[in-house]
Amino acid sequence: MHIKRLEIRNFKSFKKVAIPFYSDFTAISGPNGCGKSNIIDAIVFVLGISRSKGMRAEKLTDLIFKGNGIEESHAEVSLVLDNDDGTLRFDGDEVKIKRNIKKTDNGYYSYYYINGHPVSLSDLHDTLSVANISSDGYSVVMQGDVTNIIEMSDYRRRRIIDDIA
Amino acid sequence: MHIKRLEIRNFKSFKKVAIPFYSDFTAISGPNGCGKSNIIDAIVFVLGISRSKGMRAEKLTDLIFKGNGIEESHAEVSLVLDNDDGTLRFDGDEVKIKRNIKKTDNGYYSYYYINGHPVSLSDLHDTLSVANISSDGYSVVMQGDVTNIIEMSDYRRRRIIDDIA
Amino acid sequence: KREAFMNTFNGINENFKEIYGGLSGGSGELVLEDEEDPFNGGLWIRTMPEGKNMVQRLQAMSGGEKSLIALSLIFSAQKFQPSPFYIFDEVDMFLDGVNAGKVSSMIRSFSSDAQFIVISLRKKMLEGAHGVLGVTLMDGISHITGVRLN
Amino acid sequence: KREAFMNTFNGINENFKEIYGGLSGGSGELVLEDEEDPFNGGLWIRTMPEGKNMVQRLQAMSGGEKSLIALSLIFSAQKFQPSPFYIFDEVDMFLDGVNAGKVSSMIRSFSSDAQFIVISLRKKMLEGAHGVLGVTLMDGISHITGVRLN
Ligand SMILES: Nc1ncnc2c1ncn2[C@@H]1O[C@H](COP(=O)(O)OP(=O)(O)OP(=O)(O)O)[C@@H](O)[C@H]1O
Ligand SMILES: Nc1ncnc2c1ncn2[C@@H]1O[C@H](COP(=O)(O)OP(=O)(O)OP(=O)(O)O)[C@@H](O)[C@H]1O
Ligand SMILES: [Mg+2]
Ligand SMILES: [Mg+2]
Repeated sequence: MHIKRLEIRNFKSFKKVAIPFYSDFTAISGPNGCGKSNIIDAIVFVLGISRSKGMRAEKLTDLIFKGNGIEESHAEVSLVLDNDDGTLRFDGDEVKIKRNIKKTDNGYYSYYYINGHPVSLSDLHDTLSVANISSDGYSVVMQGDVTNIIEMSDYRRRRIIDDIA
Repeated sequence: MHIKRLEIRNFKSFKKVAIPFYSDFTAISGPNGCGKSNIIDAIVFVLGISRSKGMRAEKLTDLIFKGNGIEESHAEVSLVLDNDDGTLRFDGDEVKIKRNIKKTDNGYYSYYYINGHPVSLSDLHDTLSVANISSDGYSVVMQGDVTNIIEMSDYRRRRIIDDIA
Repeated sequence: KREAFMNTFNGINENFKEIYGGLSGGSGELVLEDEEDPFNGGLWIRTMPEGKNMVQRLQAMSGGEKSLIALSLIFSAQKFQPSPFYIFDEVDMFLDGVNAGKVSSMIRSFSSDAQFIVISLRKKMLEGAHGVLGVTLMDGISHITGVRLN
Repeated sequence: KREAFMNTFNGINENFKEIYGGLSGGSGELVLEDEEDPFNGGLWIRTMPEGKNMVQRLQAMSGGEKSLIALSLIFSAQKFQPSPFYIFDEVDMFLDGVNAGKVSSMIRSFSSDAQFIVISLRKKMLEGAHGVLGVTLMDGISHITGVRLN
């Protein structure tokens, strides 16, 4: 089970793009500020992974593309998972997870979908944990965080083993 | 006024070394773990600059060289400043600042010296501030800290301007 | 409950000794502060980096040494209980060229069991990947370019 | 007291606009939250990085962009009220090759007014120095080697 591709519409610095990933070792590179970490933010966003650092946004609507004098009102990220080994309890080789943000007159809303059907965040996390995808994301190391596991207290570090056990 | 050289004895990974610096732009490089940041720690140590991150030591005696089954009992760092422009209120072209740590039966002691004469930390800081060397070290950026000024609160950032004014 | 924890701890520790040893050229292990009651204490990491001959305090490690320890722990946990994918954003920021190359090779060998997506600016890291996605910015909009297969 | 602050603030801000503009290719400025009573508010930094055409929130900046802003602020303060020396430990950790080169050139030009001691693993940074000290570890002891003059 792996990430097949990421489809992004109006999320941070991406207007409309489909990003394919290799099943083994994909590297991403480019100049400062070109959007590399924003790709990670999109994955964290669509899977509802909570990181204390977040996605460098104060409120969800900050994640909607704005530039060239335009301020979009609707952002969407879809993650297509390759399910050919049947890890996730769904028919078919692909499972598509989607999340959007839509501005409204008095705020905004944000919904999650699996294969087009609306789901709650906890449903999504239950589904993902079957495939060993944890929602507290020890498998996601954000920029600047690599040595956190060393700087944290001995107690918190032992809790990592607790979570795995 | 600039740093001419650094003389280190039994401090962190240095047994006995004299390090010369250029008056303009000196770069320091080498493999991971070879001792580059330890050189910075030595300068921070001898000038009594307080950084929240410290010198990666829990107590002062951790700074004394230990290796090869040896645990030294006495560490010393001397910083030689070039005073040819007379910025510091001393005669002579060189001003030598020294600091040591000495283990004792029931703990340790650590003293500061300017040109061989013992001084208190506050005396040292008064002397240095004449030359515009601040003891809270905005001019020293430790490893991993470069973006701190961005991550800190707006209030704390304004306080930096206060300190300069 | 303690049994489940000790199983996990020992499994990950065995991996850590092997992986950290290979990556750093030194030796290291995980240590429980309280072996009798693990939940009463924390988790220590004891390391003797390459070229050093006394165990050094974790706090005194250099930026690069801490990075290798952290990555070894992630790989050790992954080997014990793999996640389907791992996402690393510039985990090589402190690594010198040699260590960036070692980490790149290690990711490549583990990538047969899990998917790795790695952001990096370092040539040594990019060289080990099966493919590199280039990202560029034009008129304030990000585009994906050149998907190169190694 | 307010007058001394405003003098300092304006002096550093003028430097910042020039230095950040040169370093990033974009534009930026320092802004007081409370212009009437500066001590009542904080200090904001407003930037429009190169290639972007709307002011972006500071928090949303990339690692490299934040590094350039931080270094510009240090250089701006230095130009206003120089310290005799500046010591940088791997301030280029997030910078791509192009930006590391730009920062290296900027340090070199400022080094006629202040002494800079810079730790770096990046070739582009080392190339701008007047000399490079090599540090190596042998048997757990650090040695200084090859002092090369550019
Ligand atoms: N909602 C948004 N609309 C448009 N642009 C945005 C939005 N949010 C963030 N950005 C832009 O994205 C850029 C940051 O992108 P990102 O963090 O992905 O860069 P990066 O490639 O990781 O760079 P680095 O190598 O420096 O870490 C910032 O310049 C910011 O202005
Ligand atoms: N008191 C001590 N005695 C002997 N060695 C010590 C002592 N304190 C720290 N060290 C060693 O110094 C090393 C760290 O050195 P330092 O942080 O200067 O490396 P560095 O060159 O900055 O590396 P990096 O490029 O990874 O940042 C550690 O391996 C540590 O074991
Ligand atoms: Mg980034
Ligand atoms: Mg270092």
